[in-house]
Amino acid sequence: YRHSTQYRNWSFTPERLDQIRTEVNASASARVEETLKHFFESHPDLSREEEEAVASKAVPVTTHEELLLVNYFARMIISFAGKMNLPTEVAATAVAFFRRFFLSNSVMDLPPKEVFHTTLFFACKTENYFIGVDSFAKKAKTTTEAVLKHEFKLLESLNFTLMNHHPYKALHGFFLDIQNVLSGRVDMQYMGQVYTNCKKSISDALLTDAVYFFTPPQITLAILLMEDEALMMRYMQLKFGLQQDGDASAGQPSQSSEQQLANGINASKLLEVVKNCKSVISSKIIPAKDDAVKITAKIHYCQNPMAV
Amino acid sequence: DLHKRYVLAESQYDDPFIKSLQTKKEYIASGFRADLVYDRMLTEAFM
Amino acid sequence: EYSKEKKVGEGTYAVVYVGTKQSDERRIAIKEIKTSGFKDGLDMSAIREVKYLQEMQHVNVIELIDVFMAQNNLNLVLEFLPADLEMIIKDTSILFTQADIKSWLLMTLRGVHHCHRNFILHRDLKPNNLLLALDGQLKLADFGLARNMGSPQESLTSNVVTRWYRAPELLFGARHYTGAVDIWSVGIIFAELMLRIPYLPGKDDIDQIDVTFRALGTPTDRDWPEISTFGAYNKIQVYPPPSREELRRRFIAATENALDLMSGMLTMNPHKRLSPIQCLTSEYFVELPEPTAPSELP
Repeated sequence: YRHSTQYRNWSFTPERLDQIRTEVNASASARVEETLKHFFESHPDLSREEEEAVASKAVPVTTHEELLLVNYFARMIISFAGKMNLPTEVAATAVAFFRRFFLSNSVMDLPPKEVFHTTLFFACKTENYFIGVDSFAKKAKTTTEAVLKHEFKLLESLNFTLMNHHPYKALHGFFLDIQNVLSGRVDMQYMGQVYTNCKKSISDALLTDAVYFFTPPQITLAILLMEDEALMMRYMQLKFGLQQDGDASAGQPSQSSEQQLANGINASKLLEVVKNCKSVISSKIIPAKDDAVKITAKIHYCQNPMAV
Repeated sequence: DLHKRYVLAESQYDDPFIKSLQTKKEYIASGFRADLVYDRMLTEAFM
Repeated sequence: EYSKEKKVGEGTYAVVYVGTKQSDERRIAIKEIKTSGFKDGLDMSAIREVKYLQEMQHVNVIELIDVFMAQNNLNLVLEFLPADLEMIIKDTSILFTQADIKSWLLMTLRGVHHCHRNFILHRDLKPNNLLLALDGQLKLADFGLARNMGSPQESLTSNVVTRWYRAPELLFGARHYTGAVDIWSVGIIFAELMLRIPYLPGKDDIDQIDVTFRALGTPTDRDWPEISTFGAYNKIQVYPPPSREELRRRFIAATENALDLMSGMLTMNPHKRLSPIQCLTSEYFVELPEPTAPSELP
């Protein structure tokens, strides 16, 4: 994972991520201001009322508003992918591509709607789920031009890094390992239900910034912790030697061979990381449609002041 | 990797989906191996 | 940052130039991917090359140095590799020894092992995709057909690997294959290195099945369970597997360990075919002669 482009290019601290978004927003806002300045200069015959109307409606969106809009459309990608019966990993990759695109592009320069289908189609290709563009456009009720128009820009914005490690495979891995470590102590039908619930929660987690702060297995463990804390804690005790009070039990003479294997991991530190991840996932923002409409309107007026 | 953080214990796993594939003739003939699937998932979990 | 100095090749989807990286004067190859004329946008081969080469850094896998867009074309900057194994095999003025073969095979297997431990299938291994650097290192190249190992629910296309190097399960249309297909290709390459001519050169896809089984014997349900499931199986000729003596006569210079390794890589049943680790740890690589140091290779 350390060698992967996902780790090398798309892992950030919260502070760095904020800084990136602020910079992108500032740069786009400056362009919007310039556009508006140019607009006023080229329309000297506007009345004061008209000028004030433009000044109040054609306002650059804030960093937070950008994030709300991106997340709104990212959420739509998942539901749209579901309607098109696309595999889970394709939807997850599309969300990853979409959100990463807006770490180097502002919604003010390119509204999310314009790259919505592009990211989905590109994700299909990247995940070996090739659908011809004609067929895709027909199913998505759009045009082939709309699908392909920003493909190169997307590729550049992704820094040409296309491999994604999603938490789904890690979930399957932990599903297996829990069975081994808690052999005979867990009901398999219950485990199946836990697996199904966690899979849905992973899709939600992909819409948060947890994907930038934590590794896929850490996200999986956080979701397992949210789904069944007792099960997870028991697993961590047996697997990583976590003591019941949350401390690692390294050094205890009667560790199982599993714990010996896992002794490369500081169990209490892992738990701390997983809990942090859990809190990031839990504080997800679900943007309301009204907010998305208002932000989209602002962008529209910024790009088309005359529309005001 | 000499110090994998997991033991591949195929006999311990109750994975109905994978088990069902193991019995399908086209999968057997193709060379499909459940242990390779398990190994990949466990690698992703412990990477 | 990069200069394109000379065009050295052109294919269906790319033009290859040799050039220089300005900052350190490193010799490079630039693969300029054609983007016009592909109605589905960026070509899948280009996507695959970028996707997988970005994730791998290994001495026996070609290095993707950089990627950039210019004039609406995608450009892959790759390390410059002036030769390939096919050139060496075909050029009868080049003499090579068993130690040389061992060295090339070792490097090939190391590259394949690295791909497989990253869960990547190459799916087009053949001598002209095994490129040779100036320092003698052999590198896997052309990842245009590569993909992730299939998830259990996925069906893969069997229409991969160049015909002569295609594993029997692919010839039969298998859709749930594994890295064993790459190992088969390496086994054929090993044979070709020893013979210096293509080992199983089928004229077309149907003939390839016949050529393969005539040389290595027709598998049965006993040694390859459920092979009779494949539709094409019932139409094939039955040939006996070659005896060890026949293999010795065909591969005159090969040691017993070499024949064991080659046979292991060319086992019909993909379940029983050797894995990269089994190949790399085989007796062949620890018996004399030692593999030639890459810098000493022809």
